[in-house]
Amino acid sequence: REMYVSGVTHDTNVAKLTVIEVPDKPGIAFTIFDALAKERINVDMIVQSTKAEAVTDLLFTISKDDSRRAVKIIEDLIPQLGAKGLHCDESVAKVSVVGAGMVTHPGVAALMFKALADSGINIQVISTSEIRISCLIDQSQVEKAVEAIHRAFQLELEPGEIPAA
Amino acid sequence: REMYVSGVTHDTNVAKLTVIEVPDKPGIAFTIFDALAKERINVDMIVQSTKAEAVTDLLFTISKDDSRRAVKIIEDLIPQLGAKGLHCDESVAKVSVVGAGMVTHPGVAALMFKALADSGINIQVISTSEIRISCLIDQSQVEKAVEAIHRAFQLELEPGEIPAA
Ligand SMILES: C[C@@H](O)[C@H](N)C(=O)O
Ligand SMILES: C[C@@H](O)[C@H](N)C(=O)O
Repeated sequence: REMYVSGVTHDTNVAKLTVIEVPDKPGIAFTIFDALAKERINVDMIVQSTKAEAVTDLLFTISKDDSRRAVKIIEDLIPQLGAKGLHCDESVAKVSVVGAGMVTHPGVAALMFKALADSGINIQVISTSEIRISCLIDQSQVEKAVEAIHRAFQLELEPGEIPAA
Repeated sequence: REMYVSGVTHDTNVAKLTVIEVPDKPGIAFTIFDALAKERINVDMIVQSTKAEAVTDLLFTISKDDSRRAVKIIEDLIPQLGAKGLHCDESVAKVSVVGAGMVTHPGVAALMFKALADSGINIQVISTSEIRISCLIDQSQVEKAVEAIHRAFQLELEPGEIPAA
């Protein structure tokens, strides 16, 4: 099947909220995102990876503009959830490789991660689909990241995209 | 912007590999996925959420058919990575809601999670994009999950899809 990388996107208007050590049982994810949905808070990434433990962290990203409201909503929910707490991180940015057919081309993720590694940029969060590989990195490194990924994929920078450093 | 849910997909040919307590520093993600890419192992989901610690878990999914080879590749890499170990879980299945514009419609994730919660199904891993919300659940519950999500979204089952229980 055809694979192509159509571009690199980035977003600095990102806040990462992590619900810390929440019981890993049915109904928890629903409670969190129902509360956010009722307040019309748009959620971008939802990322949860589970260990073989009774608790897990659940993180999600929203825009920085919504973070104060979202923090209030989730903090009010902490007792009901039985979570340890909530962490809000506004120092992150999201950088993504966008394309198609990337599942069947394992080298695409490796190349994106190489570009970041070679630039000394630490990958904090990863979430993927067949058409998008998204990483959260430190906001201060986003220009360097976009430029490095463009170089790695030999993509021309579009007008208006971050110019090469 | 338009939002729609076009369908529910499921995949039982899923193995979840977790690289446990790997140093959270540049180059780690590249090392893992470069090794898999060189062996032409197709990777579906990559999920990493980070705590404010020196180590993190990094999990990814592949087909069950590739798991033995992938386990060998990653186990050989454990010393170089400095990870604690590797966990391979073949008891999972992936269920996804597929559509468009889901970021700007926070209720979609909440409704999917509600369907699973109401069926008593625990969500083990979550990864999302604007066009897909994917959850890993126990393989034994996948029919129940697909049916519950269909009901929640009032979608007609396509010919060939898992019939209502
Ligand atoms: C942590 C959360 O995802 C939980 N496992 C649930 O099913 O809701
Ligand atoms: C854990 C892994 O993602 C690491 N932070 C890296 O940048 O490669």
